[in-house]
Amino acid sequence: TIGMIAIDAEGNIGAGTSTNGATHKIPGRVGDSPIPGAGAYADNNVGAAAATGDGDIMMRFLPSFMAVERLRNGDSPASAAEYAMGRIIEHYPKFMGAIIVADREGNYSAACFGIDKFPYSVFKTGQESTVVEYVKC
Amino acid sequence: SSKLPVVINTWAFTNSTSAAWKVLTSNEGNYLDAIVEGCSVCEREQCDGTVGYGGSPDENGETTLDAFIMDGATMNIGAVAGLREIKDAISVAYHVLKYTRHTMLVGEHATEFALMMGFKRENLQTPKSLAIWRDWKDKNCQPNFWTNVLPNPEKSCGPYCPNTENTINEFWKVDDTKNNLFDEHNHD
Repeated sequence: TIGMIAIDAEGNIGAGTSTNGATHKIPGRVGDSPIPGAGAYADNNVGAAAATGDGDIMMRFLPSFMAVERLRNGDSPASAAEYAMGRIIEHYPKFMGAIIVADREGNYSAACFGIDKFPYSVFKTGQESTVVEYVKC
Repeated sequence: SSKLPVVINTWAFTNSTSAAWKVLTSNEGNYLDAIVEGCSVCEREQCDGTVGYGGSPDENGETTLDAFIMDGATMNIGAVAGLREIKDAISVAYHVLKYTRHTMLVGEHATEFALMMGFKRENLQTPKSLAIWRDWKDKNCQPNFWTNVLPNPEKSCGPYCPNTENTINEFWKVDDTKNNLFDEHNHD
């Protein structure tokens, strides 16, 4: 899955996902990617988030919505990302997933669980090209 | 903010990030167009086999696509789920956002909507996805996502039926000591 956040110079925020889902899924199964608040969420007043991983689990916790709401309550992107992952891990300690979070100012972070490290790609003002950043899970 | 604009996406799918940035900063479109172009690049490039056609075959060997786009200015959303035989999932989702008052369309009806919007019906199966599916069938359909069914899904392919004998010891339990079925190469 790809999950993406784009914020323009005026602070307009978009979020999106695209995926072919889980390999060997039961026909008809849909993961978190198209579910509002699960795969991604955006609110110009606050920020946005996009998640990736085990969609059967993630869609039960709406981690992207959760992260955006934490931003609304004053969390940093890093804290919001970690909180959203933490809510899942409480119940599913073998879960695999990750989330990227950006606030409306352009600050961003990520959190992950179940793999060693999670790569995410960033293109921001002042950069010549896309940079891959990592967060340790 | 001096930190804007910015594009961020999951995984090291850098061509998608760059494509979205180009749209965002060159007056080729707005922030939603940037999302569509960025994700479309991944669909065309079949990023890691987890995006686009020819990846993640289901138990019947078919690839279906899910996509979502949200406008943070209006809270409008377009989404498709279980989209069949259309390659441009994120673009179809954007059409749901732009040209309907709905939020999500699914399955064959989402395909019909896409055809009406001018998209082309195409086979999403590729030789690679067919090989992945055949290999899985040859391994007695392992791993799979079934539980508490007969025959034992950890040993046999379907078709399955519910294990209704209601004897707890006879239920096939998911082995929690095994690794998750999801990893860097198999994810939503």
